[in-house]
Amino acid sequence: QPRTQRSAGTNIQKKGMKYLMEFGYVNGPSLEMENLMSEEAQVKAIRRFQAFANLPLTGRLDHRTIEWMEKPRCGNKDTLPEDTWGNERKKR
Amino acid sequence: YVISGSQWEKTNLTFRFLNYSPDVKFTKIRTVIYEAFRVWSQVTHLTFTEIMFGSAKKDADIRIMFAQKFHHDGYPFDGPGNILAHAFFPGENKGGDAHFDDDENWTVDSDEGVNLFMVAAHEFGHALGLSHSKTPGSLMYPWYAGKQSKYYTLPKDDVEGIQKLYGVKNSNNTPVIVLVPNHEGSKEDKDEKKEEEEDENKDEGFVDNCTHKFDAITRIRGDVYIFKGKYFWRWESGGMKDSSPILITQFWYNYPEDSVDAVFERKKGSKIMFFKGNKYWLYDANHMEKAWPIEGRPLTELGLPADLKKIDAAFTWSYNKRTYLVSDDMYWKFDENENYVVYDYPRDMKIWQGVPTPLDAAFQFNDGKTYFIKGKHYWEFLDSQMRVKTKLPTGNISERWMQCK
Repeated sequence: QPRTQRSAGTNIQKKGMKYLMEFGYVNGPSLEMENLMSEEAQVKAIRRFQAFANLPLTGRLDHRTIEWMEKPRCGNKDTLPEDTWGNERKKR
Repeated sequence: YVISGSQWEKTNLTFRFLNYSPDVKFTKIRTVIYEAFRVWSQVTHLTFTEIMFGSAKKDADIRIMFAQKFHHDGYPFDGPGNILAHAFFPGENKGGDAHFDDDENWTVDSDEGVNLFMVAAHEFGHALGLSHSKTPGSLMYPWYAGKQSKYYTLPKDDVEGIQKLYGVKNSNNTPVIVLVPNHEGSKEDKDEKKEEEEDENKDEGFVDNCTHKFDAITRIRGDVYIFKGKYFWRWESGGMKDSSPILITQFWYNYPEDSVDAVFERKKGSKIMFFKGNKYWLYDANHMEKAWPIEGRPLTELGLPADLKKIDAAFTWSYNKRTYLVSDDMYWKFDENENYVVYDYPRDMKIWQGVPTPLDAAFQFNDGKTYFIKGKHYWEFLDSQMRVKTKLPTGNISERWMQCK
């Protein structure tokens, strides 16, 4: 990809991850861990958001997901039902 | 519906306006807010009573405020669009408070802008103990749904949620306006103030290293420096060699203040950064950085807000080698290379689970562990678990570092 497209993509990814952390979609202890998120964890977080917003579960920051993230909303976190976290919590 | 886990133990709640938005006439804002409360009181036993005059302390269960960007709660607003408002679940201090982003164009009866009634009714749902629902069309759905009919009735999902918390009510309730006298100067307030004054007086001419709390503790080139008033003590690896205090100005030449709020050693160039009030100073070893103004530079130069009174603690977290600045219940990540705070801060200190606020100091000791200091005590922090080791203090500062018993 041309360099500008690549950096635009990175920015979207970064912004998207920040949104998911801010609104409670990341199964981590803290926002301070943002740099340490694996790709798998990112896909899971995106899918959780897509499930909450009733979007197709692509696991990618596709245009519908981004569009939804840009909608005006309340600043409080979204509390996800326990089963949304799949086996992750049981394992721990 | 989703219940947050906290609820009010009473049904007669109070609310207060801390300010109004300039977008809408304040009488209209009041009417809309009453209507937003009525949405919830119509289906439960809840009543909402307005407190007209208040003090600086928490004087109403739900305090309503319009604010822009950084507004002293660790959750800054983001300018026009996206985040419109937020509210805290029931509880002490900020619990129950509802904040509205004043960068939005608030409207009451127009199709343009953001409808205050809908947002307020949603936020009061949080203030009463409801979390976001994933049911589209419910009031507690996180996304803004626009202006609704004048005769709005609470959707079934929300009715069930709130009735689960506060029971069912058949007849209508409306908020009652009651004038409550200002309780500023209550006995409790006075006692607290007196205690603070006594503590301050006791610190005058202080030289005792065993009985007091401290202003700042940091590690510089392997040694621990403990600051109190115009003095500091130096704890060298292996213990404190000399328990007598040293004047700050005797060591850091030309330091103009009579105490410090926070100190830390920067990774790059090992320069030492001092904070006092809304100013900061940079030292290279014992000397103030060349051409540094003696009165200090403003904290705003570091990207901190203009109304920030002081920094309580500054420390480099060993876990990620990043530097953090703490003030009251908020903190910022500080980029030493840019000499500026990272863009999406401040954040709430709650992330550092169990750390007491406001802090006096925080630092990393020779054992690699992070310690948070408040009063005469310290708390050991478990970095990988992002929480304090124990809720109660791990120990006493004087006993650990000042050879006191």
